[in-house]
Amino acid sequence: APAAPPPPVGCDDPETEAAAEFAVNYINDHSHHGYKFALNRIEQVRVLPQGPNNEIIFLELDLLETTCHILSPTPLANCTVRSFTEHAVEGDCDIKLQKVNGQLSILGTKCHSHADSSEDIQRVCPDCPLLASLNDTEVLAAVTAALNDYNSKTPGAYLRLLEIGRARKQFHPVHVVAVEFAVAATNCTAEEAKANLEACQLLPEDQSNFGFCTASIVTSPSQELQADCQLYGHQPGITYPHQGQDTT
Amino acid sequence: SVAKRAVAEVAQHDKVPRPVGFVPPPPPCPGKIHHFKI
Repeated sequence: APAAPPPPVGCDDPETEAAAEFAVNYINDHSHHGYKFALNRIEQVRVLPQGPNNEIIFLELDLLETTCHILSPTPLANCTVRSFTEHAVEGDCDIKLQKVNGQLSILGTKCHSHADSSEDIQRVCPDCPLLASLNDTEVLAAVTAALNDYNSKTPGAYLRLLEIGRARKQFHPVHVVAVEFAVAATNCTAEEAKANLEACQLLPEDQSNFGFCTASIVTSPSQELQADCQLYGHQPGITYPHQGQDTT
Repeated sequence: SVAKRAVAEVAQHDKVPRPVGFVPPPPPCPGKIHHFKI
């Protein structure tokens, strides 16, 4: 009698979860913009046997944006997924993998992301700020003001904008623009940059020379600016061993 | 003319009764939601 076909592979099977984790790490490692994404749900899995110990795996994954910028050294496992009320962003990915003798490799990925609808957020949280366009005039002004403010008050390296990651606007009860952006340290101080900005060069691409800023600007009823930047080299919770220090 | 056949009734009679306490297996996909569904 012919052998019975193998039972269908389930989305919650350990092998599928392992393939999904491998795929999410690959996607984050090969992304250079925005934030790290975390697995939310495995939507579909299909396995095509190719021969002994060789199979092709197709995965459909539902991902969610985390608060970790893609340049952050924080491991994905320690990154917090954005809450629904922060105007969550979802990623949908189709991935093709190969598994040979238990070893996974990626053959192709195709992802696109989209934010949750504003109506959904407002239904649950009417006062929550909503995502704004990254090239919105108020957003650009807020990022410039925040970076200038931070650079003028900080004696360390002059920071330059790498990219704006997120922006949200709220109109009631106060008018607030909240922004998040990635920065890179230069070889200048703020004073040197004021004298000759062109001469300020980005430091060599070391992870500790990148950083991340959050800022909020209230324009009504009164003006108020709060900006905070953190270089990843000095990120709390991550220990960077010094010379001679036990690195266990 | 079209003759009506009692297919549904026959199928009902052929149905094997499930043992007491039987829990159907979960659908293989989609998987569990780790955080929340948008």
